[in-house]
Amino acid sequence: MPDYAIAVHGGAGAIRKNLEREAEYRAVLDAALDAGKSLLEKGGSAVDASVAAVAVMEDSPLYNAGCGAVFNANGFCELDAAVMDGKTRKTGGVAGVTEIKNPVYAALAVLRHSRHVLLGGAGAHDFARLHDVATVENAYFHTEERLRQLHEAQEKGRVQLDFSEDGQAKG
Amino acid sequence: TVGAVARDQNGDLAAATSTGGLTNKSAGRIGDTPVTGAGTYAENGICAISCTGTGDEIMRIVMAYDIAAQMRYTGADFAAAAQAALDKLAAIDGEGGLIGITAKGEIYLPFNSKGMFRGSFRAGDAKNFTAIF
Repeated sequence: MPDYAIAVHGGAGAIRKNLEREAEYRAVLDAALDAGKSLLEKGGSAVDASVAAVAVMEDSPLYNAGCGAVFNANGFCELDAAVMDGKTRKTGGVAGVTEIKNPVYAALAVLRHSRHVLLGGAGAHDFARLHDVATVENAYFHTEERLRQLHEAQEKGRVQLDFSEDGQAKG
Repeated sequence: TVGAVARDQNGDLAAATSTGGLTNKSAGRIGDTPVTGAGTYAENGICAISCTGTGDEIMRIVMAYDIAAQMRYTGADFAAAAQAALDKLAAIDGEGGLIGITAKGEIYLPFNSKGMFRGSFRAGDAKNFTAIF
């Protein structure tokens, strides 16, 4: 039985077989795994390891979270995140946040410092600031590729996963 | 969507998930990610799970908890429970996948879509495993 283990994902869907920049996508997955296992091998907690891994992917524009988030119909980014601790069954989540740089850190703050399990919108922002979670302008999340995807989706009148057969794949 | 599940040296489990949601989603729409039991769930002694895909459908089947509940109440192993959940997801035209880790540190990365960005590492492995298709 292994002492510790970690797994990560960066999204699922109709990813193109001829995915360009595959090495870049894999490098982020590797970095996320490394961030988590560096904590685990030193005796760190599963909660901290999973949060560290997710934060690495939030900081990559390749993946649909943090600075690579997709646009909603109104042309801005709204993000959700959650963390759950299997030992205590405590859980924390934030929903519809637009100004939190790493939503997973805000979710962790909810887990550790709130009697509630899910905070949304303005309340989540206030709570994040209270616990020194970094905030940014919504423009921090905006990328040209995601804006192109929004326009494509709006032209086709559909809501879509952040990757499609006829567009540049994104995780 | 991105996510991680982990088992630490004490045998404790955890799951974390983060997402921007769906492109062109309605303002105010919330998916499965922050909803405990739908897209993110962890329970020592059973498993930890992070889901990805069409979040509204994942919420309708409470996918992560459904897998844990099958394991707890029927004794199903993770692979069978996850496949049953993915079948439920497909039955309502949902698409996606999940990563899971069991109390024993076994890792599962199933999906019903054409691909899923995924990776794993277990103590003793020579290097990280990563895959897309």
